[in-house]
Amino acid sequence: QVPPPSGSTNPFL
Amino acid sequence: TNIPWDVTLSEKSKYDKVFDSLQPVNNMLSGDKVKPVLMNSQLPVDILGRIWDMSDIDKDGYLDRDEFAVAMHLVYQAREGQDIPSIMRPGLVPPSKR
Repeated sequence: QVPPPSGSTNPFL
Repeated sequence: TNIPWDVTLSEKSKYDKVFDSLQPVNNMLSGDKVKPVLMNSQLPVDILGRIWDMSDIDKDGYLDRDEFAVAMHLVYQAREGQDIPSIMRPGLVPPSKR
Protein backbone atom coordinates (compact mmCIF):
# COMPACT_ATOMS: atom_id res chain seq x y z
CA GLN A 1 0.00 0.00 0.00
CA VAL A 2 1.24 3.48 -0.90
CA PRO A 3 1.00 6.06 1.90
CA PRO A 4 -0.93 9.25 1.11
CA PRO A 5 1.30 11.99 -0.33
CA SER A 6 0.22 14.62 2.19
CA GLY A 7 2.27 13.02 4.94
CA SER A 8 -0.79 12.82 7.16
CA THR A 9 -2.64 9.53 7.23
CA ASN A 10 -5.81 11.23 8.49
CA PRO A 11 -8.21 12.20 5.67
CA PHE A 12 -10.04 14.60 8.00
CA LEU A 13 -7.04 16.87 8.64
CA THR B 1 -6.89 -9.94 26.49
CA ASN B 2 -10.08 -11.61 27.69
CA ILE B 3 -11.98 -8.33 27.55
CA PRO B 4 -14.83 -8.60 25.03
CA TRP B 5 -14.67 -6.33 21.99
CA ASP B 6 -16.99 -3.31 22.27
CA VAL B 7 -18.18 -4.04 18.72
CA THR B 8 -20.88 -6.69 19.05
CA LEU B 9 -21.35 -9.49 16.53
CA SER B 10 -24.53 -7.93 15.15
CA GLU B 11 -22.80 -4.57 14.78
CA LYS B 12 -19.81 -6.23 13.11
CA SER B 13 -21.97 -7.97 10.55
CA LYS B 14 -23.70 -4.67 9.73
CA TYR B 15 -20.37 -2.82 9.36
CA ASP B 16 -18.85 -5.67 7.32
CA LYS B 17 -21.62 -5.24 4.75
CA VAL B 18 -20.83 -1.54 4.45
CA PHE B 19 -17.10 -2.36 4.25
CA ASP B 20 -17.65 -4.80 1.38
CA SER B 21 -19.96 -2.37 -0.44
CA LEU B 22 -17.07 0.13 -0.61
CA GLN B 23 -15.01 -2.29 -2.74
CA PRO B 24 -11.93 -2.68 -0.54
CA VAL B 25 -8.58 -3.26 -2.25
CA ASN B 26 -6.48 -5.97 -0.59
CA ASN B 27 -9.11 -5.96 2.18
CA MET B 28 -8.33 -2.32 2.96
CA LEU B 29 -10.23 0.94 2.46
CA SER B 30 -8.42 4.20 1.75
CA GLY B 31 -9.33 7.42 3.52
CA ASP B 32 -10.90 8.62 0.26
CA LYS B 33 -13.44 5.81 0.43
CA VAL B 34 -14.13 5.99 4.16
CA LYS B 35 -14.40 9.77 4.44
CA PRO B 36 -17.77 10.21 2.62
CA VAL B 37 -19.32 7.42 4.69
CA LEU B 38 -18.28 9.07 7.93
CA MET B 39 -19.30 12.52 6.63
CA ASN B 40 -22.81 11.11 6.13
CA SER B 41 -23.09 10.94 9.91
CA GLN B 42 -23.27 14.79 9.99
CA LEU B 43 -20.80 14.77 12.86
CA PRO B 44 -18.29 17.66 13.06
CA VAL B 45 -15.12 17.09 11.05
CA ASP B 46 -12.90 17.38 14.13
CA ILE B 47 -14.85 14.57 15.78
CA LEU B 48 -14.52 12.45 12.63
CA GLY B 49 -10.78 13.16 12.59
CA ARG B 50 -10.50 11.89 16.14
CA ILE B 51 -12.54 8.81 15.24
CA TRP B 52 -10.20 8.13 12.31
CA ASP B 53 -7.14 8.48 14.56
CA MET B 54 -8.60 6.01 17.05
CA SER B 55 -9.59 3.55 14.33
CA ASP B 56 -6.47 3.52 12.14
CA ILE B 57 -4.58 1.59 14.77
CA ASP B 58 -1.47 0.96 12.65
CA LYS B 59 -1.56 4.54 11.24
CA ASP B 60 -1.11 3.36 7.66
CA GLY B 61 -3.81 5.63 6.22
CA TYR B 62 -6.09 2.69 5.44
CA LEU B 63 -8.76 0.90 7.45
CA ASP B 64 -8.98 -2.85 7.37
CA ARG B 65 -12.22 -4.66 8.22
CA ASP B 66 -11.71 -4.52 11.99
CA GLU B 67 -10.45 -0.93 12.02
CA PHE B 68 -13.46 0.10 9.94
CA ALA B 69 -15.78 -1.56 12.45
CA VAL B 70 -14.16 0.47 15.25
CA ALA B 71 -14.69 3.66 13.23
CA MET B 72 -18.35 2.89 12.58
CA HIS B 73 -18.88 1.89 16.22
CA LEU B 74 -17.47 5.25 17.39
CA VAL B 75 -19.59 7.13 14.84
CA TYR B 76 -22.75 5.49 16.16
CA GLN B 77 -21.68 6.20 19.75
CA ALA B 78 -21.03 9.85 18.93
CA ARG B 79 -24.40 10.09 17.18
CA GLU B 80 -26.00 8.88 20.40
CA GLY B 81 -24.30 11.72 22.24
CA GLN B 82 -21.57 9.66 23.86
CA ASP B 83 -18.10 11.14 24.14
CA ILE B 84 -15.35 9.85 21.90
CA PRO B 85 -12.70 8.41 24.21
CA SER B 86 -9.40 10.31 24.12
CA ILE B 87 -7.38 7.15 24.54
CA MET B 88 -7.92 3.72 23.07
CA ARG B 89 -9.81 1.64 25.62
CA PRO B 90 -8.76 -2.02 25.70
CA GLY B 91 -12.30 -3.02 24.78
CA LEU B 92 -12.12 -0.97 21.58
CA VAL B 93 -9.04 -2.72 20.23
CA PRO B 94 -10.08 -5.53 17.88
CA PRO B 95 -9.05 -8.92 19.30
CA SER B 96 -6.91 -9.45 16.17
CA LYS B 97 -4.73 -6.46 17.11
CA ARG B 98 -4.11 -7.06 20.81
